[in-house]
Amino acid sequence: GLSEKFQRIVKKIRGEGTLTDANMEEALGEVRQALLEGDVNVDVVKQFIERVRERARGQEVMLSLSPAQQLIKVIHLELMRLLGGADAAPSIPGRVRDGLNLKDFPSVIFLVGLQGSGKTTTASKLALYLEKRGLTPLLASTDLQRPAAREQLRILAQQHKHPYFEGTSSSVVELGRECLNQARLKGFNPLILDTAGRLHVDEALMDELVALRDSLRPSEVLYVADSMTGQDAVRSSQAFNARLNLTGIILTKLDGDSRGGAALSIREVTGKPIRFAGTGEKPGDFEVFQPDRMTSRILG
Amino acid sequence: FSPLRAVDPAMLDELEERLLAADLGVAASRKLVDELKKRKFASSDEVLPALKAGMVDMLPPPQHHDGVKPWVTLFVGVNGSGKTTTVAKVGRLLKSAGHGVILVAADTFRAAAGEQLEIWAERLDLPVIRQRTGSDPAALVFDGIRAARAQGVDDVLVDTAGRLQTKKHLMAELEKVRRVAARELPGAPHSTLIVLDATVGQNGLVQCREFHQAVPLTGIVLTKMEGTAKGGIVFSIAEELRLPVEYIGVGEKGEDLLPFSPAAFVEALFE
Ligand SMILES: Nc1nc2c(ncn2[C@@H]2O[C@H](COP(=O)(O)OP(=O)(O)OP(=O)(O)O)[C@@H](O)[C@H]2O)c(=O)[nH]1
Ligand SMILES: Nc1nc2c(ncn2[C@@H]2O[C@H](COP(=O)(O)OP(=O)(O)OP(=O)(O)O)[C@@H](O)[C@H]2O)c(=O)[nH]1
Ligand SMILES: [Mg+2]
Ligand SMILES: [Mg+2]
Repeated sequence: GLSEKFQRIVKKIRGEGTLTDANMEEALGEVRQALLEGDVNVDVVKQFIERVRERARGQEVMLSLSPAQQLIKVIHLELMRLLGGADAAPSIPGRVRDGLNLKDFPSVIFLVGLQGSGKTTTASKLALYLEKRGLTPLLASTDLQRPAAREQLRILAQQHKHPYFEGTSSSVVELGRECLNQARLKGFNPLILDTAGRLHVDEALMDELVALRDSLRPSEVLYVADSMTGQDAVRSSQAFNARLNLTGIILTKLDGDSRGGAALSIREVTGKPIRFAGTGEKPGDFEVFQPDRMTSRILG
Repeated sequence: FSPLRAVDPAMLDELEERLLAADLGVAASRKLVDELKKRKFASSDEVLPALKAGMVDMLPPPQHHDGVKPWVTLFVGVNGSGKTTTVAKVGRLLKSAGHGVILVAADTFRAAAGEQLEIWAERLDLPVIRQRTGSDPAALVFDGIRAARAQGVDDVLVDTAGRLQTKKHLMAELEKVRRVAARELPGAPHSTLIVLDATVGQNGLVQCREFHQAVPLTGIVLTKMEGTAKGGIVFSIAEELRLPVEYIGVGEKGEDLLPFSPAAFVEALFE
């Protein structure tokens, strides 16, 4: 669906018989402003507008549409392509619906990201989600740095009767191995591993996460991002992706009223699919990500 | 003698992009650049310093504390912004300045919220008032103020649960906390600080607007500033609501809190 603002932009150029360079630029200017106000990254907006301009003028003329209609279609298609993408869930045997790769036994899912983005809460939501689909996840955390971090996950697991394991090692990598061994021993699948929040510029903590990944070989490394993030979304997600090769994104706090342009920025810059959306603090506030809802939200 | 000339449009565009990249937002970036457009300079080297000076001028001075005792500070903000950690850091700072401090763990909702602040209180050797999950946050604030008056404590720092401004019942809960504080101690809460994550985009302005309606804000704490985010949203917040930044958080340890310096902040923005 197209947002109100987008409709207004559409009406403006629909009024013209043919799409001149001048009113195309005006329309693109409006779209640019809407995207910036919606927190899409400045460089991502630049590239997006450039691609739209080329496509609208280019050889891909749709003969049944007026130039103005063509511009609208290109903008909408380009946004949908960016956010959803037909490449979001390639078919691989052993995959669960909604695109998670769980073909190992036990599979390991990492939840990673910046401080406060919602990883611990998302871990318990993901456990409930997978349980409803017939899996037997084990929840565990390697966060040894935040006060009461593991306690938080333990309480969430207890509240909703999810299996939870707390290792005793004081080294993050060894603790991770302990949790994996427990999953293997007790027949749980997958292991959902909550990790400590960290800055992408904290070399030591990023190295620790890479070491954890090298040791546990997770089939899913999900970047948990706060949907109200502004321009910085590109820097942090890009850095995490470069070091870890993320497999997917989870956007949280979509029950707020932020426009969520970070979704576009993160997707554009990492190329990784947005799998899920967090829509509240309760365990059921978790759903498969809907790209079309997101496009109208971002445009405002 | 050097003739005065208008700023090269390419330079203005580049500066506007840097402001946008710092989360100043379309309106504030445009306003600052428009002001540069109106001026003439002897050399292009003078432009950036002029922009920086204009930005420093936009930032209001910190709130004045007039030694009322106990001084009650309420910490509010959306989920995960850094409130609990900030309460601990401010407690440590005040204690090191010789103040008697009481922490109030008024987040009675989130899993392990009380435990988290309790661990901090233990580390910093500060008293903390807390109850079981599900108890009324207003009652805890009431207890905190009572205890502070009885013990002659200088500062009461109240941690609250994270909440999105879209949740009207949670905003109402915050109003109630403020009312109860004011009834128990006229003038309380003397400071109400919204804790903003430096990575927040334009929604940071909406958060301030909405929270300000529920509980009059007196200032901002900008956390996670040692990352790559610039926290530029504070400029439009300053324009619209005249809220000063009181502190910035620069890490996860107790000592990782700095009093806000507009000049240092603007310098860092352009680094
Ligand atoms: N409203 C809302 N709140 C959320 C959502 N996801 C998480 N939260 C809240 O956001 C806050 C931070 O969540 P956590 O799960 O502690 O975040 P985290 O990433 O584990 O934090 P660190 O471990 O410190 O990095 C908590 O108050 C959660 O209840 C969501 O989708 N909507
Ligand atoms: N890097 C960095 N992390 C910070 C800073 N301040 C807080 N954090 C981290 O951010 C995460 C969330 O902090 P909390 O204090 O739990 O945030 P909160 O606002 O109380 O969260 P809720 O109560 O769940 O709404 C924790 O991992 C903190 O260690 C900071 O200045 N820099
Ligand atoms: Mg956590
Ligand atoms: Mg808290």
